[in-house]
Amino acid sequence: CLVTIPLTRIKSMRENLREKDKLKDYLEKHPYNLAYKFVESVDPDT
Amino acid sequence: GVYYESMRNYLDLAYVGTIRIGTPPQEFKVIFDTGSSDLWVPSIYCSSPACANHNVFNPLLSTTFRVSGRPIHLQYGSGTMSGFLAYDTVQFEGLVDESQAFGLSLREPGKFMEYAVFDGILGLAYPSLSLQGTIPIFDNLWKKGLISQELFAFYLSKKEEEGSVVMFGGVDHSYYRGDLNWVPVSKPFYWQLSMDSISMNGAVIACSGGCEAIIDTGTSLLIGPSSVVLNIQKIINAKQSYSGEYMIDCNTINTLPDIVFTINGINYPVPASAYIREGQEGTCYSNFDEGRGGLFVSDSWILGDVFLRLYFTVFDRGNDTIGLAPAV
Repeated sequence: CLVTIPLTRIKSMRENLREKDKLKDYLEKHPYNLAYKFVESVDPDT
Repeated sequence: GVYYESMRNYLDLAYVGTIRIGTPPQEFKVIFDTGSSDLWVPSIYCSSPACANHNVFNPLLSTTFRVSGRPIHLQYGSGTMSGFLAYDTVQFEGLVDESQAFGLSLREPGKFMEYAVFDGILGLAYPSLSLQGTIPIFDNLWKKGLISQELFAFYLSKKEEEGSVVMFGGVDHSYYRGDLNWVPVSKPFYWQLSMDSISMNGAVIACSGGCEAIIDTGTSLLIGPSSVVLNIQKIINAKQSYSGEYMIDCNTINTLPDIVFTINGINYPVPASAYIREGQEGTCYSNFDEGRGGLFVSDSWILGDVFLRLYFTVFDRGNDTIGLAPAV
């Protein structure tokens, strides 16, 4: 059977941040990257 | 040990669907994301300010909840999410997937998540990308015989807020024109394919000699290697603004030519009305952006919603192929 799920287009975080004049801050702190890497380590908090 | 999964920024995620987790079901708005493979939502134990704005899962209210006890730590471009692995029934549109593994966050990634209009992420990439030892949702739907074909497809509407859909187990032909062109997945990790070139007015402007591209519903823009994207920004006369984005004269939407992505010998033109986006107050921005680090060391591209709004896309796990056709 074909199952169709409706998707709603939302305002992106980018637009939200820009409207609140926080986009520059974000982009400086978090340049775009998409890199998956599994690094086995122990998170001290955990 | 704890596995770090470095996921990308959530800056541009823009299409959400509703799922329910638990018995009785608790409702969440999630991104159906072909650029990752795990399902996670915030938990009631989450201490981050971002969780105050989102629906949170309360395990104590679900009679079908099972905790695995295994901590997970998902690292993002925009911060880190710490949490733990759990199992429960996940439902959407009549599909009921029992004992589905999912992440419950104790801490949300970065304070910027406060600006995210979604609660969590439902990953639809390959199982090789998922947290070790877990089975992604789509694989469970198929293994449990809940869908009749091992594929899913996206239609992203160009204008309206509503009208976009993701369909599982089959393809509704009313969402595209002509025939689907099938492209082999070049590496079953992301939904990755080999692209021939990117050109404008017949001249190759990027990806000369071929490159790799990922079709990613969890990205809005067209993301490529810095140097190449900078060249494209120059060609379309986009100028970097103080916020780091590239702004462009809105009038050029009517004059700039298509930028053509050639994949498997077929041309997929992207008109200026798609690679330029109109913001507020009559400002326009380029929909090309630079990727940095990791994947972008090589000549790889991410084709996000800008591309998916133009081309109906079928993600066929049964044949490891991607089907593309002009969207209606």
